[in-house]
Amino acid sequence: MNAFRLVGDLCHLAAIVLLLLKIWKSRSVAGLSGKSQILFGLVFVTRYLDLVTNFVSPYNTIMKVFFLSSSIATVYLIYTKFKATYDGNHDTFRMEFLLIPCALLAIVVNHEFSPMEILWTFSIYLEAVAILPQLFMISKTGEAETITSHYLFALGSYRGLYIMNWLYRYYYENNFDVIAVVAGIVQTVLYCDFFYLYITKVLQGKKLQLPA
Amino acid sequence: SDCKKTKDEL
Repeated sequence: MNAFRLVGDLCHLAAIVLLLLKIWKSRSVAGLSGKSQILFGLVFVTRYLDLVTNFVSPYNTIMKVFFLSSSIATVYLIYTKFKATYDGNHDTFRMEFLLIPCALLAIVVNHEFSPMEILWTFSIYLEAVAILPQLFMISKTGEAETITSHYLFALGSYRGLYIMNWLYRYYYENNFDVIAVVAGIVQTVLYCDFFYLYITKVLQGKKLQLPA
Repeated sequence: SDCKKTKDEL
């Protein structure tokens, strides 16, 4: 474990907690893409299948349990408890356009052609693009609540910090996973446009408004 | 391959 990865995991944790706080305090899921949350849930389910078979450390297990349960809880809150506030008309990104290419790519490009490895690879590819429905929804509504933009900033930062972690592990531990690194770079690049808006607007105290 | 060693990540 290194500082980049620890801070990255804490950013990821903060993002998920921020999202749950926003939903619970505002009693609303307005502005949130249920599809992105479904995709994140799928990412955790397909990646943490080894939760019970492969023990890494107490930290690793606790975080996996938290990520799994919180993502499933978020989907539940969006599609059942606060369904009335879910803005389905603006959450129209076609998930199959992400699921099918990620599944095909995971079958073709992986480290080992075994079910667990292909599912892990699928989860890595899917995580890289899972935020697209949410970013697409913001581009359609033209704005995002401030706490939602904090959520996105924390979520985007987590994988950016993981890239630093991979650089560190490459130079100091001679560990390197090209699939995770390439997907992580794609994932972080997708946030760049949002990062620009966040830093120039939200940090100036303005609401996140996309140029019409 | 050495990539296995990053499987301790979340």
